[in-house]
Amino acid sequence: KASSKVKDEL
Amino acid sequence: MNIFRFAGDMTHLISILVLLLKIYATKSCSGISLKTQELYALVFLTRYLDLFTDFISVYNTIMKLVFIASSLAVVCCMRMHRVVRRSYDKDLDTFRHYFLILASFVLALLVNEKFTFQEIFWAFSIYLEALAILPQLVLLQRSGNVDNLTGQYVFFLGAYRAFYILNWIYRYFTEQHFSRWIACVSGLVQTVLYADFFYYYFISWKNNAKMQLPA
Repeated sequence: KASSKVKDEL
Repeated sequence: MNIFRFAGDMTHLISILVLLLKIYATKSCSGISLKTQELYALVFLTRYLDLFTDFISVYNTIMKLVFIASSLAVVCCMRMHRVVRRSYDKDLDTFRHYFLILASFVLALLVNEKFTFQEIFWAFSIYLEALAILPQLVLLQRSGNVDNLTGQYVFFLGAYRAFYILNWIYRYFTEQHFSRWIACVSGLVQTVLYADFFYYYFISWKNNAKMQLPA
């Protein structure tokens, strides 16, 4: 869940 | 991180290095649209607002700093450098890019993941990036011939988002709850805008000829 919330892409 | 996203980031980095090489080596920015460079600087500044608040990884932070610094450096160099600025095609680079900024901002207010400051500016940067290449493509269309480094710059800049589309497809199938439909739809539009450039770039590469865009 966390990954889709935080913008981890450039 | 997956191979598609890494390839996309590296392709993006290469496009920036080719642009810097072109300006530094030839001391000229002919064929480069200052408006596209200004739009890209705005894209990075509004997308990486979380640079100091959300730490993702060293790689992520370094790449964000590189993208922001390089885009600002190119804009400053094209505006200030006494030799480079003389080669700027001022009368060809006339695209009214303020409309792109306005349209992207209005769309970001209407379509975003959450109505918060950071999310609206993130959506704004995503929409603006999809349109940012237009002044550059119009400039190339008007100037007709495309020098090698400029052609490679635009090619890599377009190719990187195509890798990101593969990355989104990959993440969609491998991660639950993964949904980046704003970035994905916008990334598709962005890549499609390069379609005719890619076509003429491929033709020139196949015929081993200088790239010509139809006037």
